[in-house]
Amino acid sequence: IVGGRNAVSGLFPWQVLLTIDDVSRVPEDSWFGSGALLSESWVLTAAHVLRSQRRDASVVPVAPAHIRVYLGLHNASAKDQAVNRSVERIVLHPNFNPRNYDNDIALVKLSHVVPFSQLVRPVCLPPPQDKGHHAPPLNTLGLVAGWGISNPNASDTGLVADVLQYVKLPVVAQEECESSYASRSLNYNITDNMFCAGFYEGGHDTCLGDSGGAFVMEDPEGGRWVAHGLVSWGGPEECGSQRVYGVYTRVANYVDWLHAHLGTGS
Amino acid sequence: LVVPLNNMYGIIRSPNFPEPYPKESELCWNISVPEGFQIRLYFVHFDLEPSYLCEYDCVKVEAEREELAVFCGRENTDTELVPGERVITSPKNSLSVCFRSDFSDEEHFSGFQAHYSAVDVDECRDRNDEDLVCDHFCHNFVAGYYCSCRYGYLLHSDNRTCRVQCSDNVFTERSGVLASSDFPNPYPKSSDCLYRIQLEEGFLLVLEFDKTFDVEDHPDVTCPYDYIKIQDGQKEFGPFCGGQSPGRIQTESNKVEVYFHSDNSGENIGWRMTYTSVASQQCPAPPTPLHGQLNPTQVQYSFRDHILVTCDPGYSLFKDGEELSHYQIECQKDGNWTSSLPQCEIVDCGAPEKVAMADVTFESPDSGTHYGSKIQYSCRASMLQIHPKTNSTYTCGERGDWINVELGTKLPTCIPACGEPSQPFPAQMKR
Repeated sequence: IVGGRNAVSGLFPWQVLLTIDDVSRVPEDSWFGSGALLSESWVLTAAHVLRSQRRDASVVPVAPAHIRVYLGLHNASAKDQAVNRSVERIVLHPNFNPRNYDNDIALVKLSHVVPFSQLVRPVCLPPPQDKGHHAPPLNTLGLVAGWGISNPNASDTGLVADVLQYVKLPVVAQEECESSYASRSLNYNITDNMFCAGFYEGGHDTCLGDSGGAFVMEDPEGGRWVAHGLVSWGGPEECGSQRVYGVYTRVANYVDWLHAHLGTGS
Repeated sequence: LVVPLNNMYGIIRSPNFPEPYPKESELCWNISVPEGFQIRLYFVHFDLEPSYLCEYDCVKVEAEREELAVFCGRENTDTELVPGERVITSPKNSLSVCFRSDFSDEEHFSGFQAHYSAVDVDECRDRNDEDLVCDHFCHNFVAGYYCSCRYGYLLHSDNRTCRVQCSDNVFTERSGVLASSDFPNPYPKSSDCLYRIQLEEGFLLVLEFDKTFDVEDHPDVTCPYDYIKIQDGQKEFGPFCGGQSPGRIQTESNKVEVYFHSDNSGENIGWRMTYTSVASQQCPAPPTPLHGQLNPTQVQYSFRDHILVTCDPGYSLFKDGEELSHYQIECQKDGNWTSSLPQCEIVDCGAPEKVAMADVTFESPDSGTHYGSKIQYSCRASMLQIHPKTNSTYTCGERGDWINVELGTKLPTCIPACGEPSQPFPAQMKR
């Protein structure tokens, strides 16, 4: 998280840390990401966090045995104080496209249910997306938390934030998001399954290691926090650069798919 | 001298023809041909002594003892006729030709020569006698003819009139219409029709004839030709005929026989009647049940009338302790209903089903579960929320189910509350 703040314990009780140790590659090449707890058994995250890094198997998920889930974690260097779970099953979205990160969403089923507590609680899902009505609403602020990079100048790409960081980011108009990426030399494709969040002037952003974390907004009616987005990708520039918006998976487009897997109905 | 002639054709000549005929001669030819034929006769030569009114010599043609013609002389005068080119046709199948000469002739007369032949009679064309004319169709053939009838009719044994088969009519509906065959066209001849109206006991039949009524009659004798009679078991009505409708007939029976006879002549329109039935007994109108309705509602009910008993919404029918979806009673012939009325009792939804981790709150202080009562589910722990998010009030419905406006009869569940941090977000800091 670039330009964020330290979170206090219990502020993001749905935040989980996912560590992946893909033994098919060199052992040092493990990585991590975030997720959001949806229920006692299911964690929502970005598909690219869970996909195998092997070139010949771009949409094959990593083996569940190589994933560890930490819940109720505040200080990442004190994982032993968190609840941890192994993974029973991974569900990547069937249309996940690793080239442009379209449909970058996935589910992780915990091998054992996790009891809820002051530090472990689920986040809400938004209502299904209506045609002509974009969620989340433009220019409103959302929160994203993570243990990712906080200083993009640093050469270290490991866990640079011990304490969970969070940042407030406004939702950017889709046209502005598309035009900001259209001016680049590389070809980017902002689809309707994505939205942008960030500031034109930069300074606040998500970054490497925050992937899969929930972009949450408070429901004005119920006062509950709803996961509208998932940290997905950004441009090659430094995180927090000017006119470099972070791109998030638009969760509302997948509510029916999620409920179908969670078995919760509508 | 009488000469019988039975051939189908032949020649008749005066004696000695073509020489002068003898004096004081008298000769007859009796020509007869088979029935169905007539005889045509014409003269090719005629030369007889003329005399006033043919009192001397003559040729006389007779048939059926009637004189058809008397000829004499050589040409027609005021008082005498010669046959000339005239053709004589016999009315039936026999003809007699008689020649007579007296004692003297002033001159010599050569006599006559005539030809005869049998010709077929076209009975279909020539018959004028109503008693012999075909009723529907006539077909002529050599030496005879026959009659036939339109489809649906049968040729009567008189081989002339067409009758109908009309005795299998049984009416069992509570009302109906009877009419003579082909009404309002003339009814068939030579027919005997029996119409039976048979209702179940408890009904009395009422007959009402149309004003149009035309059955062949006689000015002096009561219905000698065609007539209609009605028998209701004990009493007989009729016979009716003529042009005056019998009007309304109130019978005392649930069974009536209507008999209609037509003879072999006449062209009359016939009759039509409407029959209805009235119940012999009435059933008293039952009181409307509390919280229920009767359908139909009438001031009086008669035999076979039905009443459907239904309850107001939120009430169920109960009869002898058994819940029924509907109930019907029927008026019997003795004036009693088939059973007493059931009762409408308020629907009870019973104790609401339990939902795990949820409490039920009754809206009414007596924890009522009857129609219209309301309950509410609420999750016990603060970290649980009702799912789906809805007003969790359920109302006891008409059919005995607890119903939620959004979920229907489906029950909610308590699931962990989502999106609730355990720490409040920090307040904005002044810079």
